[in-house]
Amino acid sequence: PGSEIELVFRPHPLLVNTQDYSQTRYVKTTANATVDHLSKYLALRIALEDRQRDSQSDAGTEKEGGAKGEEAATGASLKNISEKQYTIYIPTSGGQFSTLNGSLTLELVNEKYWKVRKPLELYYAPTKDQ
Amino acid sequence: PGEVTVTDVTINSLTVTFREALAAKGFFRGWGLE
Repeated sequence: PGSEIELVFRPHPLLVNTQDYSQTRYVKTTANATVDHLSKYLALRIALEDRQRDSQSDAGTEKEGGAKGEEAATGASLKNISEKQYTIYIPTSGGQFSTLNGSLTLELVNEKYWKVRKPLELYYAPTKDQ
Repeated sequence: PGEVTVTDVTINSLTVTFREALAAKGFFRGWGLE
């Protein structure tokens, strides 16, 4: 658990509309984090960033009492964040992508699938049945 | 690397910390991405 994993995290080039998600994320975490942790992290970050964008676009037009409503809605939406919202993929040698099982630790993914001494490259897409 | 965000995520009682930067340079240890 003491060692650290560095990873470059991008939207899946074939499954994701890059206008919706274009950001490359540079992430560090501990080696004991699982793929499910990463997926839940992503869902949380995207929800928070959406909320920030919405509040910025509403600035100046919000009426008295609006902030409380937004806060309540945000609290509720963050409670619903789940590791099932996004599926994580790793590129394979043939230019294909393999789905990663949520229970795998990132240390195991690094050793079993990645094997090279550079930051782990992972891709994400909304889970199909969402 | 610009702003670094720190986020804790818990699943089944195991909490791990994620740190995210706006760029790899100065954040990752190397391997051609500095």
